[in-house]
Amino acid sequence: NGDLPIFRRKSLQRFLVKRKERLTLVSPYS
Amino acid sequence: PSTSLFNQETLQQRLQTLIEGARESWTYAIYWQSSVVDFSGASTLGWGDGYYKGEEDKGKRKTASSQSAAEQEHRKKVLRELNSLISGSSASADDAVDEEVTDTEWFFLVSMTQSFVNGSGLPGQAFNSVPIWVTGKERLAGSSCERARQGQVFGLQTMVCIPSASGVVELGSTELIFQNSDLVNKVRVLFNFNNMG
Repeated sequence: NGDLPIFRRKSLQRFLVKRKERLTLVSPYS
Repeated sequence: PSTSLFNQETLQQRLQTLIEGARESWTYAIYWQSSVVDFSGASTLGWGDGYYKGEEDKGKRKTASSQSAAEQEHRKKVLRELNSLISGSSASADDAVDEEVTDTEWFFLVSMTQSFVNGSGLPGQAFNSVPIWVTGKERLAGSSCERARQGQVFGLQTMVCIPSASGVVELGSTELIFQNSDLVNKVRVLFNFNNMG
C-alpha cells in the first residue's frame, strides 16, 4: 500500500530477516 | 570513490560494527542522514539506515511490552503486511511475524518514518553541534524532545545522538549506559565520510 515508500525497503528487509533469526534462536523451552 | 563508499551497505556495516563491538549493550543504532530541502539551505535529517540488535536478555522479550492486546494486534498486523510486501509471500506462511512485537522493535520500525528539521528533536539538536547523551528514564521522560520521551515510553533507558560529517548516529538501550568518550570517538572514526581513504 501507500505506506511502503516511507520505509526504506532494504532496512526493513534486513530487520525482518534478522528478527526471524533472533526468534529462531530463542529456545522454546525458555 | 568517497561517494561510492557512502551507500547503504557500508552504512549497515558501520552501524553493526559500532554496536557489536561495543562493551555496552545497545539495543539499536540509527544513522540519520542530512539532506538539503530548500533554497535557503535548510536541511532535514531522515532515515539513512538502522541496525537493530534487540535486548541482551532474550527473556525480556516476552515481558518488556506493556501495551494493550489491541495495540499488540495492530503491531502484528502492520508487521504481517510489511512482511508480505517485502517478501511477496503469504504472511500466514511465516510464523515469525506472528510473534509479539516488542516495544523497542516497534520504536525502531516507527523511526523509519520519521524525520527531523535541523535543530529540532534529539537528532536535529545534535546535528552540527555536540553529542547529546541522556541516561535514565526520568531524564528521558523530562526531555524537551518528543523522541526522547517516546523512547522512554517504549522501554529505553539511554539515548545518545552523536553528530558526524553528514548526519547523526543515534543509539538506544534498555540498559543504563553512562557517557563515555570511547563511543563518541568510534562514531567519529566510523562515520567521518569526508575523510574516507
